[in-house]
Amino acid sequence: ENEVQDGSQGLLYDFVEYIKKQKCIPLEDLAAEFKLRTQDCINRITSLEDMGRLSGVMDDRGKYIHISYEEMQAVADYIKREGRVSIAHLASKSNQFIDLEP
Amino acid sequence: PTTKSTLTQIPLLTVKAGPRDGAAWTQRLKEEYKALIAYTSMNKSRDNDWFRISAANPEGTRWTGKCWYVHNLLKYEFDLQFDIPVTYPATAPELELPQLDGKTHKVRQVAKKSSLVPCDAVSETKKPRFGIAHALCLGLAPWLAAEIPILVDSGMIKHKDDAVS
Amino acid sequence: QFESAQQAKSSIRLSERNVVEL
Repeated sequence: ENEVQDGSQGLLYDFVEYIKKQKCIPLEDLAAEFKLRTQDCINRITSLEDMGRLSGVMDDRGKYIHISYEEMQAVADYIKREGRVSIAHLASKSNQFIDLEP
Repeated sequence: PTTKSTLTQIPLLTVKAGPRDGAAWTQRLKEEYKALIAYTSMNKSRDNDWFRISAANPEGTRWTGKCWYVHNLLKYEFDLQFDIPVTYPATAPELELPQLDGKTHKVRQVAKKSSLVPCDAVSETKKPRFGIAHALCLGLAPWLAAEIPILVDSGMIKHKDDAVS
Repeated sequence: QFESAQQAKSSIRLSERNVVEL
C-alpha cells in the first residue's frame, strides 16, 4: 500500500504486468527479477490481490499462477453448468480454460 | 500412497554387483541410470521435481548434486552427496546433506538414516533390487517432507534470503 | 541421457489443490 501512496506506480505496474505475461512463475524467479526477497514478493502479491490489482492462485510448490477474471468466469460457468463435478475432473477441465504458458 | 505408487513405477534393478565387480558393476550402473531417468521423468510429469544429480565420478562411486523442498512457498535447497559402499547393494548408500550436518546430532543421524529406510523397510530379497533412485524416493523425499518444516519452524535452518542478511 | 532428462522442463499443470483454491 505505501508503495502505491508514494506513487511508485511504475514499479508495481511492471510487477503486475510481468506476472500477467509469465502466467505461471516460480516465486523465486519473480523475486530475482525484481530484486526482492521471496517473502516480500509473496506479501506484495497478496496485497495486490487484496487491492484487486491481481488475481490467481499461490501454488504450494512455490509458484504463483495468474488467472484472469475471464478464465475464472469460464471455470465458474462450467461448474454452474455441471452442477456437480469431481475435483479431479475439474482440474483437467480447468487446464483447458486456463492458459499456463507465458 | 503417492510415494508407494511412484516407487512401483521405478524399474527394479537386476544386476547384483558392487563397485569392485568390474563389468558387472558397469551393467549395474546402467540400470541405476535407467531407474534415475525414469524417476526424474515421473517427477517432471507431476511437476514435482526435487533433486539434481550433477556428477558421479567415472567409477560411479561418488555422487554429488542438489535437492530442495518448498515449505510455506519458500524453496530450501541443499547440497546432496553420497558414496556407494564397496558392499553395495547389500548395504545402502548414505545420502548426506552436509549443510544440515552439525545442525543437531539428531538431524545428522536421521539424515544418514534416511538412506537406510529403504533397506530397513525392505525385505532381504528385494534389497539388491532397489537402487539409488529408490533410496531417493523412499528415503530422502519423505525425510525432507518430515524434517524440513520442523527445522525451518524451529529456526534451525533459514531461507537463503535471510541467511544473507 | 540422464543429464538431458534432468534438463527437461517440468509439465505445468493445475493441481487439484490449485483448483480447490480457485
